[in-house]
Amino acid sequence: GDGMNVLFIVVDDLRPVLGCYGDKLVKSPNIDQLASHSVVFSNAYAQQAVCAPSRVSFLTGRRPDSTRLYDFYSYWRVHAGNYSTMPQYFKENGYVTLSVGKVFHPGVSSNYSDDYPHSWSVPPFHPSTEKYENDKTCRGKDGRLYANLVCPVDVTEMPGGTLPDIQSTEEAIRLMNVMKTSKQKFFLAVGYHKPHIPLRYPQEFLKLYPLENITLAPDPWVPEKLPSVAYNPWMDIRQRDDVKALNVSFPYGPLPYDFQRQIRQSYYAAVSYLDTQVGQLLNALDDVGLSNSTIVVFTADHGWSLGEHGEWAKYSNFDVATRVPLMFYVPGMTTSPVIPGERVFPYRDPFSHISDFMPQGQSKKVVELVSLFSTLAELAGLQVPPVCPEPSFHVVLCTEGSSIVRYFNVSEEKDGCDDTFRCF
Amino acid sequence: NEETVAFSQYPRPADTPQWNSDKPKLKDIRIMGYSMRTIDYRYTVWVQFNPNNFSANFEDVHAGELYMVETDPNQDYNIYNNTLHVWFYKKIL
Repeated sequence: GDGMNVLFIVVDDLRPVLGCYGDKLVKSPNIDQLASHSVVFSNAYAQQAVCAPSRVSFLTGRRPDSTRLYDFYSYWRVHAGNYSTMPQYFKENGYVTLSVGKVFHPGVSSNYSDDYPHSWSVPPFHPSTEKYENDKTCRGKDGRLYANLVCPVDVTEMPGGTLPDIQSTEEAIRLMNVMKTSKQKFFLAVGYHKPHIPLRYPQEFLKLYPLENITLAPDPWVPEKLPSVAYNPWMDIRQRDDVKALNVSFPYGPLPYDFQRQIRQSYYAAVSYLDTQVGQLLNALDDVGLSNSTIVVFTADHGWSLGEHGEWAKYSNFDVATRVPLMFYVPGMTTSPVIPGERVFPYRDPFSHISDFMPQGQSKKVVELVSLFSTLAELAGLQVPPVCPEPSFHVVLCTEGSSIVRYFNVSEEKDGCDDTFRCF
Repeated sequence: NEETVAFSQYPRPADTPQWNSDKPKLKDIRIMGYSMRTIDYRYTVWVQFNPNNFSANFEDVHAGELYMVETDPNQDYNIYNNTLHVWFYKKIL
């Protein structure tokens, strides 16, 4: 991948509810198509199951105990150490680095600037409709507008007549065209908001998941021997108007079973909506003729509990909250180079596409997001940052996660996987 | 085929759930849950944490979790306190 472009796609609160991870209910044909040309890690974990700490960790290649960010209220360069970031490193190595949507967590933890200009060549793009994300835009049964958790919408009725992720895809495609013309190598990071709450998505995606097909989590109770300190009382969803109206007891609930199924239904619908955005983005990569010279990384900042252990949201150490999808498409490495002009990522419509997912390479190795920095440096042919000493607060460039490129050759894996469903 | 390990962590303000348990501010963190995962198990200890000097005290364990992937993939049966797994500690520690 020496000198290749990098398209880094990071999704907010996406657990591996994807066809390529063996989920039989979800419709995710575009992400599955990406997986069919990629090496897919089935045991990838975040360092902390909450947005800002996880993102600062994988973008600096340092663990939370080194960034000293466990909440949302400090900026590592001031609070812990002036650590270089992954985009900054690419920028210092001749790349144009670009941020679209939610890559760093906005606010204090990225210096109210997404760490620009350190990390990015131009000011990061944020969708103009991001500011309405928590407004009362969800139409209730009474026709009034609420700030609900479950929020299928008519996009034409939304402020600005669109949604943040749709705007992010449009901007990312525009930037790819600019980069194509300028012939500069680029590191383009695209951060999608959904399926982060509120589960606000175009209402037509509900048709993919009739409520009668939606079950409860396999274990929707608080485990008997779960230490109380380990339990996450899902405060953020309790503040949503539809959940508030249920008057659920604190801390253990439970939510009414019917509403639990509605949340799961909308999470799946939001994932399919996200899949269409990723599909348009990758289709555009074909359009500009860069699919053969661009590494694509697809991952998430952490997972999300969908009722397992009586929990919702992230905020815990459970696998459902920490495990993430992680896949790397490297032309000529994870897939043979395509004939110029041939499409690698033709858009697939989840409403009509019949899943025909064929795994390319599934690694069962247990890996961590903190390894992303060194892995991408190696794939792009840059010098891999050195391993950090203990402690490393004074070290600007080093990483606490080693590169996982050595696991890309799945055929060497003792129990590598060639049958997705059996593996997952 | 060396075994690979993933480390995660999560902070808590108290031993029992309260309004800020999900997202405690740094100054309110009193406990840190450190998890170690391999292909076979997830082992977690919730230890005392001092937000003033960022130190975790592994001598002061508030609670523990141990789940074996093969027999309990959904992590519903915490066997941390089962005497049977003393051998397990010897193996991993």
